[in-house]
Amino acid sequence: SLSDALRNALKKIALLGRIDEASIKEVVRDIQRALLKADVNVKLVLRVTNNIEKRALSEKVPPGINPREHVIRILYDELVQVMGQGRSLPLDKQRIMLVGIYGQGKTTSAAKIARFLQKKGLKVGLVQADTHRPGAYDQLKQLAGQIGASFYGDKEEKNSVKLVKRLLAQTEKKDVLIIDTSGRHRLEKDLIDEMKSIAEVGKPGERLLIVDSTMGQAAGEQAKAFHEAIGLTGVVLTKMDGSAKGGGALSSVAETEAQIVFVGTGEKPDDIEIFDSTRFVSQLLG
Amino acid sequence: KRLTILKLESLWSDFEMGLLESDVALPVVEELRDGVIDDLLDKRVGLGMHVSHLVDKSLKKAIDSILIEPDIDLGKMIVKGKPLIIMFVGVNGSGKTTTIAKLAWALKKEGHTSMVAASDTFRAGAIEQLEKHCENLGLKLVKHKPGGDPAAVAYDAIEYARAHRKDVVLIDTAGRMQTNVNLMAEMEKIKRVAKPDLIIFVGDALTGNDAIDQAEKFNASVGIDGIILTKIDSDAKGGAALSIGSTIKKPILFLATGQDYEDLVPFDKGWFMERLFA
Ligand SMILES: Nc1nc2c(ncn2[C@@H]2O[C@H](COP(=O)(O)OP(=O)(O)OP(=O)(O)O)[C@@H](O)[C@H]2O)c(=O)[nH]1
Ligand SMILES: Nc1nc2c(ncn2[C@@H]2O[C@H](COP(=O)(O)OP(=O)(O)OP(=O)(O)O)[C@@H](O)[C@H]2O)c(=O)[nH]1
Ligand SMILES: [Mg+2]
Ligand SMILES: [Mg+2]
Repeated sequence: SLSDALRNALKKIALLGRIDEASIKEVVRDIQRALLKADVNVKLVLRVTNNIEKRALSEKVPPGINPREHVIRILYDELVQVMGQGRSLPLDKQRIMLVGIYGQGKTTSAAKIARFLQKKGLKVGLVQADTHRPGAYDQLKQLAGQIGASFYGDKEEKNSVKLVKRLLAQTEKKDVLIIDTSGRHRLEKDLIDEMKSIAEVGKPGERLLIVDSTMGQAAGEQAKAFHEAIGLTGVVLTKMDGSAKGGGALSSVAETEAQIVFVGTGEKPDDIEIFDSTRFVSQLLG
Repeated sequence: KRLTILKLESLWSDFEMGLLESDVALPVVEELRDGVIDDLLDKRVGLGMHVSHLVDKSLKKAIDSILIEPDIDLGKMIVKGKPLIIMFVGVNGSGKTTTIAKLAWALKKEGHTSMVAASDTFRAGAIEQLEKHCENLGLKLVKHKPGGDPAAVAYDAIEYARAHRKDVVLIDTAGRMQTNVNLMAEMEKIKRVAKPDLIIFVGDALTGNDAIDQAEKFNASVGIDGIILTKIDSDAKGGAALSIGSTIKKPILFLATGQDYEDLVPFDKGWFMERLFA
């Protein structure tokens, strides 16, 4: 599905019956507008559209295909290449650590991922490692209660690294442990160090970056910093039930090579979906 | 010689890139472009005049006219004997609850008594989060059971404020997507019952183009009197300030710059312009 603007731009190529420089330049300009409005990183937009233009002019249109379809295929192909195919979490014993910027949906996603894995028959424990935010303990504890997952936390402990070490020692009978951490951003050196220490102590096999789909141009740089700190194994894109297209997700993947594992689509523990690359791209352009 | 559209457009593309990378939403960037081209097209350029300098000046003038000077002085709005009712709205996770605590602290330092209404009756831990802040700041919190009616909480808080002569009632509402019809209707109900003197939109400075849709829909729904932009400390360039401000033509009152109660500063146009062009 393409936005009306893109569909109109491509009509010209359909009418022309071939792709010439002038018509592809016009289409590229409209693709750029669509991607920028979807919050895709400016430099990434230029890179992707340069590729599209080059390929549209140099690749022969396959026989029996309308040149308009040919351009659409190249467009999808280029974006899916950047986006990746996504990946699934193993349905097995694992430790998952959730990190990300303030308010992007970590705590809520912890409950969603727990619920998802519980439905697959795994026993899940939620580990509350946010010692900074007021009410963080109560928030995750209540969510754990809602889904019947085990909860590990300590309202008194102020040192999150010590806390994680101690809590993980109490969690033997669980298949999956999900560690919810405090919000932080790339300029907070002490909090980035805290995150590194939690990862060292918790040794999570999965380190997932939670990314809000409404994020703008800052997404790429932030994701890069988190990746350089602890090495991300996946991305969870949240709040896709709103109107944002999630263009920042492209940068989060492009800058880290981490694939998208889940998409959050609401506030309740059931509001989570497996990532579908083609569907994501068509929403981006729609 | 006179400035041609070609010359202007070629110079504009550098400025455009900078604005987009600073998170100014695309429609607003295009509006600025039209304004600058209108302003400079056919203008006579003398020898030695740098055209890009003219574009820079014209752009800064356009932005300066978009950003409305904050004209709301909370302290001055407080009338003894009648509580000033301020309602905070915005999408999920933008920083409403934390901003309320900061504003209460700022008001306290100026000698005003404020209290809080826990009208987010939905989210896990929402009431506990506010309880902690109110405990830290010595503020009265009116709350009901989780799942209660947000409008009823606001009503009770206002009754309490009148009975106990509180200067300000700060109403914390749940985050909501501007596209969720039911939640937008719930927000309108809170407004109808509470009749706030001010409705403040709390927006995340990291937001991209969605800032426009958020601002439009929240403004159309309950009417926004002022904006507070949060998480400026995350190095967000803050273009969202321009996107939101130009879309609903309302002033940005404060910028939130961190986790502590002190981290709330009055919006300053000059500082913002400098940061945007940094
Ligand atoms: N509509 C919608 N809301 C979401 C989604 N994910 C999270 N939220 C909401 O976003 C807000 C912030 O979510 P949290 O889980 O508290 O975010 P966080 O990253 O843990 O925040 P910090 O711990 O403060 O950094 C809450 O109101 C959530 O209900 C989603 O997919 N859709
Ligand atoms: N760095 C930084 N973090 C902030 C700022 N304002 C709020 N936060 C953090 O952002 C997260 C979300 O803040 P909340 O106040 O819970 O946001 P909210 O809008 O009330 O969230 P919901 O009620 O779930 O919609 C918390 O971790 C806050 O500490 C700010 O100016 N800078
Ligand atoms: Mg959290
Ligand atoms: Mg809140």
